[in-house]
Amino acid sequence: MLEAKLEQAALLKRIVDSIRDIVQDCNFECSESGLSLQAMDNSHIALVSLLLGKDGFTDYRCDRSISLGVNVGALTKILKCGGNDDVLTLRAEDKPSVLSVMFEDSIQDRISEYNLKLMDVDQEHMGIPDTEYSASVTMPTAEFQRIARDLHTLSDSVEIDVNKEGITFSCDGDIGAGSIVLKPSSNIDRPEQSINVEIVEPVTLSFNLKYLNHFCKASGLSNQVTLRLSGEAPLLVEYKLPNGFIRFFLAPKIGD
Amino acid sequence: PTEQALLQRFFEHI
Repeated sequence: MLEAKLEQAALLKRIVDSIRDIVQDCNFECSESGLSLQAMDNSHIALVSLLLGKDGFTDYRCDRSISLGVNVGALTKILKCGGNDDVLTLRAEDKPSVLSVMFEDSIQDRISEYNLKLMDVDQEHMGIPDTEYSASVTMPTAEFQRIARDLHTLSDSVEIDVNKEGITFSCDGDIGAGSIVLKPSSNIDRPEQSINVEIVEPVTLSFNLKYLNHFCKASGLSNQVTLRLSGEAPLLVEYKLPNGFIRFFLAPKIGD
Repeated sequence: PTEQALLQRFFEHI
């Protein structure tokens, strides 16, 4: 059986919030080592990969691997019933039909428990190859979120260009064009504000801004986000989690 | 469709 306790429900709430625009139904895979998820969006242009290692939980026990088929919208509704600061416990039997979600508010001595009906989710599990990326850029999540939001007011797509000078986001839409240039910088007092650019060779690719804005829903999970680009691979947008990560992959726009 | 193919090709290529 699975029994997994998080000190703060906010972590799972934020994780589920950050994937619910992309994924409708998915399997949460629970194993001895932790909880993971891999799912594609309906249009098969983006893929989400989540890992929450067992050390990220206050208590974690999973005797044998369990697959929890979940409707993400339904899970969102149940998670909204708990407070951000509540202790959250997930429980499931070995062949579960429901996932039990318990919230404990220690200040008010309030315990609430909900059962989420599980479903069979037919999903192919794909391996993600180790990839040598041409460029990696780490920047503040708030900055990336602002860029994706601002450029989306002008256009549906963004061109990302990385070279040794820095990273440029630019777009050209019906009402006009825009661009933002970020140069590498290090901030010793506030390292989370630093911008780090690692480059093997310059790369320029275009992406759909709708998806980048969906990915930015994960901004509350980490101060920094890493973008990895290569001509031969989808864009990787990575947010580090306590003992894990949430990674979004997005195919570049082809043509136009 | 071409973007879908690219994503699927990338993940199946292992």
